[in-house]
Amino acid sequence: STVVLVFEAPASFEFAVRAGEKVRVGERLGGV
Amino acid sequence: VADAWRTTPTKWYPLPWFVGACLLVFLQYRRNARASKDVEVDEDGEHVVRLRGPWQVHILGALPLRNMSRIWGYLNSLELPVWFRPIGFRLYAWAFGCDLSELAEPDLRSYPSLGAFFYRALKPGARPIADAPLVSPADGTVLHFGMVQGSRVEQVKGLTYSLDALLGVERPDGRASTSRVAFPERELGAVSDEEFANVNGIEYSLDQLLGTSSPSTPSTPTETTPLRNDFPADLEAYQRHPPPKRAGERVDASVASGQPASETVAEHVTVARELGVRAALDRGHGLRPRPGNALFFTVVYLAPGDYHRFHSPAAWVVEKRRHFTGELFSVSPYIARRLENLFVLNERVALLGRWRYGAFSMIPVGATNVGSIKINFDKELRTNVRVRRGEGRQRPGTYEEAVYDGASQLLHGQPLRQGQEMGGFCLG
Repeated sequence: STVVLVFEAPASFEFAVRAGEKVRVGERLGGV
Repeated sequence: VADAWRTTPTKWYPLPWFVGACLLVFLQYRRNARASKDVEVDEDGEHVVRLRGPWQVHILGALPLRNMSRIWGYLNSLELPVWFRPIGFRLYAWAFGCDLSELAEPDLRSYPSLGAFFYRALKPGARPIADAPLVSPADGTVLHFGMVQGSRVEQVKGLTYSLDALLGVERPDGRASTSRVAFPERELGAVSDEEFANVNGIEYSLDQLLGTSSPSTPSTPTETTPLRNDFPADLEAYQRHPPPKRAGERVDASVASGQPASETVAEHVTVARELGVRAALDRGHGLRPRPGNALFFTVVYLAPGDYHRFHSPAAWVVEKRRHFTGELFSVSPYIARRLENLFVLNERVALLGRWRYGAFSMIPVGATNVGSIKINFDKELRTNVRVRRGEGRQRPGTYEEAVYDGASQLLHGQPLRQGQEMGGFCLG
């Protein structure tokens, strides 16, 4: 199964992950 | 000829199974090849999504995936003998890399079936929430992420799908976007207490807006005219007596669970603070980024051994839910790299709302082995249901919509704190 997020954020928003990286609930995905 | 017809003996023998399978694939391929030549838009002008990809995809397309999923779910709901459970679940944990030390219920005999074990909860504190605007909603692997270009979302490098097809296009009779309120001319981040909102020309503090003001709060509205005739009255009434639930109105899970209204309001106020005044009030915003903003996406893939409940990735308000029945293709990275429009073809529940920066949506997408999606605050949602004989199957791209307006009169939607459990995926 898969969870897709689509969201609006300031253009300066940056992801803090890489494709293929393992993540767990609550870990930082990104920020402004 | 007549004699030969009468006297020649008939000899029956079984056809090899693969001859039948090849015939099925050929028929499916020819049907899709013919269909893909058709115009990509149906009579309502809605974008129609077709099955496209290499031959593996057409074999999948020919299989009765939904029935297979329901049979898989039925088998995994069968009660296991108590003596077998510890052995069986340890074997499953070993095969799929589950961490048994973080189970909320460590006694493996208490899980009656594999389906119950699959939907296991974790003990409190097993997943600390990072201090960041956006955190991962689930355990898994980040399949892809990036900025939405135009209205196309990248599935993997080189494969894109339509955002409208994923979330559903606002219906022509869609609800008008609700009233907007005038805001101070600066980008709102987290709102501190002394923050004021200039609403229709009247200065209100956040406490005033949310009805949590104590008489000593210095800021008083500069005029006596109410903010919006329904707003403060809502709040005072809401503070004292949560509104009686009208028959059939969605019950607010937190209130239904016996949680006193004051706690519910306090929770909603917490979320409102994290949202900031703009997002707390500005509903029905839709996916049109404000100047200086952009739309982003990220996709988290949950493997069979992962913890399969999902949590709120931010403080946000869910305004509505759209349930798209669809296929149940596997969503493994192998298929995601080959099957175009995978997330638009599959059964999914699009949760639409807003967070501090504007529009926010979260879309759990089902797959063959986990076709059922549960949303804790939506008891009426049913996914992966059998299409009864004679009932027309929902056309691809259409959806059933539910609005959570009644969940909180304060925020007109279901408020969620960051990290709060929202629901999960079940087998079958």
